[in-house]
Parts: sequence; C-alpha cells; structure tokens
Amino acid sequence: EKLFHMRDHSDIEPSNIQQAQLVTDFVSAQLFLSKYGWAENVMWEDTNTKDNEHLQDIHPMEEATANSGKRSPEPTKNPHFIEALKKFQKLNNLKVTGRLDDATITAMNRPRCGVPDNQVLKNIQERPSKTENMSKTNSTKITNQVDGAPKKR
Amino acid sequence: SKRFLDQIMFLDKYKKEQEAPRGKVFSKKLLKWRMIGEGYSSQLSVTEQRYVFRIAFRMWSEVMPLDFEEDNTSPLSQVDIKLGFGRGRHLGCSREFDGSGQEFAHAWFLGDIHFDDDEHFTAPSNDNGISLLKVAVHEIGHVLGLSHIHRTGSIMQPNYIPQESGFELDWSDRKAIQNLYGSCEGPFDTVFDFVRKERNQYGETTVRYNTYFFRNGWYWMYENRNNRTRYGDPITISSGWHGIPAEKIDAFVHVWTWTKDIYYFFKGTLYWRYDTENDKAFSEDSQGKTYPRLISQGFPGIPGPIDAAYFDRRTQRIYFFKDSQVFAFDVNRNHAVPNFPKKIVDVFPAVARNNHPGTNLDAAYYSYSHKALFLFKGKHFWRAVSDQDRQTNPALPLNALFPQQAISEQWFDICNVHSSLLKL
Repeated sequence: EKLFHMRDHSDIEPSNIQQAQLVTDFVSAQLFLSKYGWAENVMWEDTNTKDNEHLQDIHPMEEATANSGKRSPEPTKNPHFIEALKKFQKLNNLKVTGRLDDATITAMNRPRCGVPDNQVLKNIQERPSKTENMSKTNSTKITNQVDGAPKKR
Repeated sequence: SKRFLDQIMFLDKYKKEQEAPRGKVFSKKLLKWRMIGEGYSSQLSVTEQRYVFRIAFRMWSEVMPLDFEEDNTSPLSQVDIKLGFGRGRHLGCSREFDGSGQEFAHAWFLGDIHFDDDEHFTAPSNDNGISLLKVAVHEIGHVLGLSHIHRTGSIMQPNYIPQESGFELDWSDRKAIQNLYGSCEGPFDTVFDFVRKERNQYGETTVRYNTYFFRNGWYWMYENRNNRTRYGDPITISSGWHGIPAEKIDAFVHVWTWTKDIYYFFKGTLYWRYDTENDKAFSEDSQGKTYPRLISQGFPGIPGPIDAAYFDRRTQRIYFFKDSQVFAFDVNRNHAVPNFPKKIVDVFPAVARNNHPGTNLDAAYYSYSHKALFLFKGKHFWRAVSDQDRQTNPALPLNALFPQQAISEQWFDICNVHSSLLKL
C-alpha cells in the first residue's frame, strides 16, 4: 500500500459510492455498444426474459423491436454484434477481431463521456503550409522567442 | 420539491427547443452559464467548481468568436448552459449515471452539462482522479455542437485520457469548432515585434523578438512558429506592460540603428518611452524631463494623435500615419522629412487597382518572421512589397501594397474573451 495518504483522504476510494457496472460479457458489451451509439436500435433476443426487461429499462428511448419467435444465433456470432464490435475496435485503435477480447473489454471500461459516439466528424483540415520558416541567412540572427510546452494554467 | 424541479427542467427545455436555432450551433455571440444550485459537487468546493468552469469556458473563448459569462440572476430560461453534479437519477435528466467508473459526465445539446458525483473529480492543482477541467472542456464542446472525435490529442475523444502537464485545444479541435462558428476577426489597435538583446552563456549577444497584438485593454503574444497565440492569452495590458496607458494604444515604434535603441508607445497626443531593462515606461529622461510628452514636442513636425507608425531600418525614418496622410521623421536629424506629409496612396501605391486601405489605418507592422511590412485596417491587412519581392519582380514599386487578405488567415485564433474572464 502507499506509504501515506492525502491529508483529505481524497485518494482513498470512498466505500459508499456505487460502482458502475463494468462490461464483462456479451450482454454488458451489447448494452455498451447500444448505449453509446455503436449499434443502431438492435434488440438481440436473449433467452432470459429478465435480461430483456433489464434492457428495456435502461434504454427507454430505444424502441425494443421484438425479435419474435426466431432464436438468435449463438450471441457472439450475431452479425450485428460483430459489426458493431468491429466498428468500435477500429475507431479505438484496437485489433479488429470482431470478438469480445480482453483489449476490447478494457477499452469499453475506460472512463468516458456519456454522449453516444455515433456521430463521427469528417476529416479535419490539416495545418496549412504557411508556417513561418526561420531564415538562417539573416545577418543579425533574430530568433522568435518560444515558450515550449504548455504551462499548466 | 423533486417533482417541481423536474417540471421546471422539462418546461425550460421544451421552451428552449422551440427557440433554439434549427442547426447544431448557438447563433448568439454571448452565452450565459450557471452552476445549478441543487447540483453542486459533494467533493469540490463551490469556489473550486466555479474556478474550473471559468477556465474551461475561457479555453473555448480563446479559440472561437463567442464569449461566455456567468449569470446567476437572469431567469433560468435565459441561461444557455447549466452545469451540475448528480449521481444515479439526477436533476430531472433522462440518462442515469452509473456510479463510480465508466461514464463520468454527459451534455445535452441545449446546454445542460451533468457530472457524475460518484466520480472523483479534481481541480487543476491536483493530478489524482479525473480532471474536472478536462471533462468540462469536453462537455462544453458537446454543448457547442461538437461530437466525439476519435483522434489522438483531441479534447473530444470519448474516453478520458489522464492529462499530461497542461492540456490545450490543439489545431484540429480549433478548426473543428471554427467550422461551426467561424474564426475570430476584428481590428487591432497596434501590432509589433518587441526585440530584445540578450547575452548567452558564451557572452555573445543574441537578438530575440516576440510578436504582440493589442486591442482595447488586452493583448496577445503570438507564437509565429506554432501558428497560435500564447496559451492563456489575452491578458490585460496593465498586467504585462507597466507605465503605459491601460488601453487603446495607437502605435509602438522601435527606433533601432547603430547608435539608437529606443522603444516608444503612442496614444492620443502623447508618447511614452519604454525601458526594456526594467520592463516599464520611463518616468523621466536623463535630463529630468518627464514622460509622457507631447508627440509634437518629441517629434517636431509630427502632429498627434496618429493612427499608426513604424520605423523603417533601411531609411532610418519613422513613418507616422494620420488619416489619409503619411509623415516621415528622420531619427538622426531629429526632424520631419521635407516634402512630407504625402498621401498614403502615393507612398504606398496599390499593386492591384483600388485594392488599398486608403485612410485611417489601424496598425503598421514590420514582421521579422515574414520580413515584410503589413498595414492593418479592420479585418484585413495589405502586405508591402519587400526587397525579396523586388528581386523576383523588379517591376514592383517599392512599398507598393499587395491586395488585401484576412488577418485571421495569416495570424490564427486571436480571439477576445469576456471581460469577466480576462482575469481568472
């Protein structure tokens, strides 16, 4: 353990705080992908009806389209899931495997903003070529004073 | 009371949806923000929260043509951006927080930003935990209309990246927000390179310069190599330049010859001499004569007030611009040059017909970075033909002015901040 704590104990995990449900398996990964816009309104039926309600509760805004009667293929082989997973892996610079591997689960569990990711901006304009170049030939060598790395505000 | 709060939040949001611009951006130039009283953090003091949010809003204001002002008095419906902390189901929001870990905040297009109070947010001075400043800047970006950007270095990445020493909005994030709101423009009072001589460790004299843009009561230092202003600018003139007027400087001139090295500031009918050793204006000269002085006394033949001025090291003259005329002053003979004043358009003719600033310049700026003279007026500049230009095209008259260009397309992101945020 650390040799000392912050005097205000701000570095000690307060016990009474509810911990976020982490992504650990197919269902939680599915929730994540759906919640953060990686999978359009896809309702992947699961044999356990309780999970279904659970899904509906968390996503009241996403209409639950009943996948009536048809049994979905083995969860991780679901094409929608795989496609969404690949999209997530690609944009998070992960190996695009389409499988719920450890690296992907770790990425999903990183602290993040709650706004969905499904709006991706176009390519941002690159820096124009007009950056000044310091001429070396100037008789009086005048250099532009630069402050280097950003100072902490 | 909870139900009442939900109703207020709902009605407020419904009303705003009706008034809000159809697109994804605010149409107003001044946005009001407020910390929600029922949504203070349980871990940071209100003072710390306010301090962080002020910095966050300033960081955006420094790179876009919008100002932000905290407003704790107007009706809630007139407040554009509301910020608050909550845990689980919170502040009438339909998107529940998940406890400590994973989701730490979210923002709604119409301006509500919620932070998960189960997260361990920290103020800038403390590096452990999640930087409230970084999250606030990210969420404000959403409110302004930016989506997530999956690009290393972008503040709009969805995942929280523990902050290096000091994070700032990089070039691409600036262009992303300027794609929505346009770039910052507007006239400057004066622009100049401030040259200093220093002795390095080997005793050699090196000459360094910094570029400054002045407007009203504040100024920016411009980092030419980085195509941006210094992080944290603008700041007040009085905090950086001592003994000169606190606002609306007309001109700065550096008389630099083999025998002279003098720095002048001009405002109205007066001028000040600046002491670079002690970084303040001289109060008097070696004969005990005080500053400031009348321009007409210090520069016989030159009437104040002036619009702009610069020192030409080739001719060793100061050129003073006033209305449509330009005066020349010989610093060695210490008097106005005969057969001046002349019309600006005659001394600095237009390369392209009628494309000329004409009268009432804002600034005359010789840039060591660009090795050229620039005349500023409004949002545009006119570059004067330089020696280099004449080598490639001898037909060009000396000091002729190339067609106007937008200042914001050569000197980037020089943006005002609201007066309430000038001093943090």
